[in-house]
Amino acid sequence: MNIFRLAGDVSHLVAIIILLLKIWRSKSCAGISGKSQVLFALVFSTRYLDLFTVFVSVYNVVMKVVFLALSYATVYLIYMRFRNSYDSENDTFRVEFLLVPVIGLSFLENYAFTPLEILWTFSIFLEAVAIMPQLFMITKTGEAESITTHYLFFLGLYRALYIANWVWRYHMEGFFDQIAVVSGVVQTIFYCDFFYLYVTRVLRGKGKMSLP
Amino acid sequence: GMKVEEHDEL
Repeated sequence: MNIFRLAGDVSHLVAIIILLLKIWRSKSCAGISGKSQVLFALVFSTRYLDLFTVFVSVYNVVMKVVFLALSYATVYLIYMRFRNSYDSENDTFRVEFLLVPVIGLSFLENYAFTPLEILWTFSIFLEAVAIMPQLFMITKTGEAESITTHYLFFLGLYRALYIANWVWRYHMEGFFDQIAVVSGVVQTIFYCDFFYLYVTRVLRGKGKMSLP
Repeated sequence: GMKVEEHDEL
């Protein structure tokens, strides 16, 4: 555990809580892609199956359980409790275009051809692209509420901090997880354009972020 | 290197 990893995990947690609280307090999930949230729930579900097989640390177990619970709570709020506010008309990203290549790749490129390892690899690759329905939705509607952009900012920050964590671990521990690092870098690149808009429009302006 | 089936990151 290093400071980048810890800060990355905290950013990830903050992002998820921001989104959950936004939906809970406003009793609305307008502008939120339910598809992205289902994909994230799928990411956690397939990655954390090792909760049943290996014990890493108390921190590890607690965080995994929290991420799983919060991601399912978010999906529940969007599709059940506040489904009247769900903007399905604009949440039209074709998820199968992500799932098919990701499933294919996880069978081709993995550390071991075992069910748990393939599912772990699937979750890593899927996480890299899971935000795309949300970004697509923002592009389609041309705007995002500021709370939604704060959520995306903390998600992107989490990715950036994980890269710093990998640089640190590579130098200090000789640790290098090629699958996680490559897809993590790809994932972070997706946020760069958003980061630029966030700084130039949300932080300097106020309220909603609208696209040019 | 990477030890299979021991992913310590979240």
